[in-house]
Amino acid sequence: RLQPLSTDTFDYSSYHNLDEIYVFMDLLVAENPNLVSKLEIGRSTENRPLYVLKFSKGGTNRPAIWIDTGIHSREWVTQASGVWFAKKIVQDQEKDEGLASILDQMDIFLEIVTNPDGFVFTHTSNRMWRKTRSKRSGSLCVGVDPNRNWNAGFGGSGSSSSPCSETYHGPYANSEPEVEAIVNFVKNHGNIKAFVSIHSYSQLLLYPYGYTTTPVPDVEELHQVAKEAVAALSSLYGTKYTYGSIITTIYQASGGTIDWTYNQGIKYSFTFELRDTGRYGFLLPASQIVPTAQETWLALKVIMRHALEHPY
Amino acid sequence: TEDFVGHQVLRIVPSSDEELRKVQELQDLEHLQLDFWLSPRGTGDPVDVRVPFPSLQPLKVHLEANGVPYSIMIEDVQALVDQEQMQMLRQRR
Repeated sequence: RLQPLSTDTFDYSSYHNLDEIYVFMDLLVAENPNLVSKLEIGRSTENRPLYVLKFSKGGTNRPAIWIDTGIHSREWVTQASGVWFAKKIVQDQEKDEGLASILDQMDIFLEIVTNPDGFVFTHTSNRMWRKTRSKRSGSLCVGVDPNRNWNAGFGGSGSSSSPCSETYHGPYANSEPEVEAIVNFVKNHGNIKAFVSIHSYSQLLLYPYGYTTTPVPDVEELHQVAKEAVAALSSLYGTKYTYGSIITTIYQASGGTIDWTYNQGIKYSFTFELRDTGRYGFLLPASQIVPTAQETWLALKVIMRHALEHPY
Repeated sequence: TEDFVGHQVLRIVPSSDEELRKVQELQDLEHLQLDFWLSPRGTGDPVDVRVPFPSLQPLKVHLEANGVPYSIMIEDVQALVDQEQMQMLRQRR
């Protein structure tokens, strides 16, 4: 197999397996040593490295923005969009005034493949695999839903105690090393100001909470940010998005990522559900990767800029 | 490798609380091995469910018997998976 020689020759309009994405990350770091570095924040259940790209113009422990893609492994457009975002940050770091001002004061962390075991499994054995690949004694069923494994209403309604369920919350909060790695990273960093977790599909931009109907104290501000982000996203291709809190917009979901991050004090916590409206679901054609990433990037920039301009 | 030959994805849009309840009940029918791509949210919101081939007929009968309308979102999941694989192989070459 031919490996891309540079991130310029990488094919962003095609889906890639884990090895190819990890090669891309190494190329990006090698090409941009003054901006991009690769951190290993932990190991997965099957001992794969959990990599995060750090985009930084220097300084120590600057306020930061976190973006993750691919926590649900079958949502391939998310990992593919993560790759595109990484290249976009490098390309636009100087020519896009808004991004430049963000990077002047903040770092961006991007975890492109948050659930590498599951992602490999979707490429090798079961395209529809969603969960992690952890095993439980006493059950033949494998995996935990990493978006029900966080310590925010853990084990409550909207998650399942059955290891065979797609929404199995796991034996205890942070039982999954993929989740624990992020928890440790966020706590150790201590200065993350915006946290965006990207899923697919159904075209939503959501903010906390998912585990309780009690609105977050910052509901009005988050609602307004979501409104502006969705407007920016829709301006490119007219893609229609709905926005609101998780529990009021979709359903109760306990143990979710951004409920935990919000409770940790990260006010600007959002989660996306990328395209599609109901033709392909998780099998979104590769031709839609770049348009999806492009429109999502516009929304991400609104969130990042808001975090920059509204320090707390 | 898991194959999805004959699997369909059905789109159900419950238009009343009664229909919504019927669709929610499907989540408990473990023997059908349904894979909810979009779980039930509320009336008017789509529910997408991947149905293995052996469960297609019983599920459709169940929906029709309860007057719950549905449409076929993906006729054959494996055909789309194959297309995706072909596209990846072509790009690599």
